[in-house]
Amino acid sequence: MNIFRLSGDVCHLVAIIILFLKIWRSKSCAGISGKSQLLFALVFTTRYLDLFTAFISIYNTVMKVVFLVLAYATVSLIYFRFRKSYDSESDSFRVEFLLVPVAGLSFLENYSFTPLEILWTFSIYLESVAILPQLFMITKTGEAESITTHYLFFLGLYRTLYLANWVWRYHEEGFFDQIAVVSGVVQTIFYCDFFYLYFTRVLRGSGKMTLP
Amino acid sequence: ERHINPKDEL
Repeated sequence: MNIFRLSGDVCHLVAIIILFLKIWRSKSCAGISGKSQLLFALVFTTRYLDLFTAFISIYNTVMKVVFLVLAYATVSLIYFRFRKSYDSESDSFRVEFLLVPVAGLSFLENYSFTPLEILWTFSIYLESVAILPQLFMITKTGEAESITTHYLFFLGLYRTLYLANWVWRYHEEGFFDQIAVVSGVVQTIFYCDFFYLYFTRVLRGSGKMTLP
Repeated sequence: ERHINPKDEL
């Protein structure tokens, strides 16, 4: 464990909590892409199957459970409790265009052709594109509430910190996981455009982020 | 030999 990975995990947890509380307290999921949240729940489900077979540490187990619970709780808020406020019209990204290539690639490019390994690989590839429906929805509506942008900021920060974590681990331990790193770099690149808008608009105190 | 990821990351 290193400071980059720990702070990355904390940012990830903060992002998920920010989103959950935003929906829970505003009793609305307007502007939130339910599809992205479904994809994240699928990422955690397919990645954390080793929850019962491999014990890494208390921290690892606790964080996996917390992420799974919060992911499914957020999905249930969007699709059940506050479904009237769900803007399915703007959340129109075709997720099959993500799931099919990701599933295909996880069968082609993996470390070993076993169910657990393929599902883990699937979750890694899926995580790098899971935010696209949300980013697409923001471009479609042309705006995002500032709390939603803070959620995206912490998600992007978590991914950026994971890149630093891999540099550190490569330098310290010679650790290098090609699938995770390549996929993580792709994922972080998707946030660059958002980061630019976030720093130039939201942090200038304009509150809402409106796209040009 | 390829360094198998210990899958210790979240």
